[in-house]
Amino acid sequence: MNVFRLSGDVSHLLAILILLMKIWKTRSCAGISGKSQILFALVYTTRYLDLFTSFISPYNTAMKVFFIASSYATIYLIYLKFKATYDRNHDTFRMEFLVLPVLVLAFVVNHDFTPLEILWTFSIYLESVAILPQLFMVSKTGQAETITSHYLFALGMYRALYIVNWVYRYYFEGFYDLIAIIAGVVQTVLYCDFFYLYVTKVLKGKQLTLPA
Amino acid sequence: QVNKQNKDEL
Repeated sequence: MNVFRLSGDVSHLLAILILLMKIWKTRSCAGISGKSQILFALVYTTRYLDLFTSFISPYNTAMKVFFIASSYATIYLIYLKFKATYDRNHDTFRMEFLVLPVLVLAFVVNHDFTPLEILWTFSIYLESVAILPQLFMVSKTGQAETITSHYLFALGMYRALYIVNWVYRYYFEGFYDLIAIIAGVVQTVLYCDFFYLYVTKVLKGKQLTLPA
Repeated sequence: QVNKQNKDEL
C-alpha cells in the first residue's frame, strides 16, 4: 500500500459518498444514470467474489463489502425509493453494447482460464467503460449539477491515482498487471474531456454546461 | 512478473 493507492481508494470512497449524499439530501436522482450504477454493481459483484476464497486484510474486506453494498443501495434509491425523479428519458445508453463485447474480451484476454479469473477480468474491463451511460446522459442534457460534477471528478481521479500507484509499484516492487493497467488507462482517458470541463468551469464556480 | 494471485488492489 502506497500513498497513491490509498489516495485512489479515498477518492473512490468519496465519490460514492458524494453520490449517496446528493440523492439522499435532495431526495432526487435527477441527472444520475441508473444504467452506470447497474454496471458498477455488476463490476463489484463479479470482482469481489474472492471475498469467499481469500482473505487479504480487514481494510481490503471492509472496502469490498462497502463497494458492493453501496452500489446496490444506490440502485435501490434510483429505481425504487426515488424512482419518480429518475430521468429515464435521458438514460438511453444500451448496456448490452458494453457488457457483451467486454464479456467476450474477458474470455479471450485473461491471465488464467478459470471462472473466478474470467469474472475478475470481466469486471476490470467493464469498470473501464461503466461510466459511459453517465457521460452520455450528461452530453445529452448538455449539463450536470455541480454536485454530480464533483462525483464524476472523484470517480475519475480514483483510477488516475491508481495509474500512478502502478507506476510506483513497477519501479519499487517490480510488480505490474497489464490487464489492470490498460483498462485503467482507458478508463481514465474517458474522463479527460470531463476533467477539462471540470477544471475550466466547475472549479471557477460555474455550472458544468456543454457547448451546444 | 504477471499478476494472478496478487489481488490486493480494489
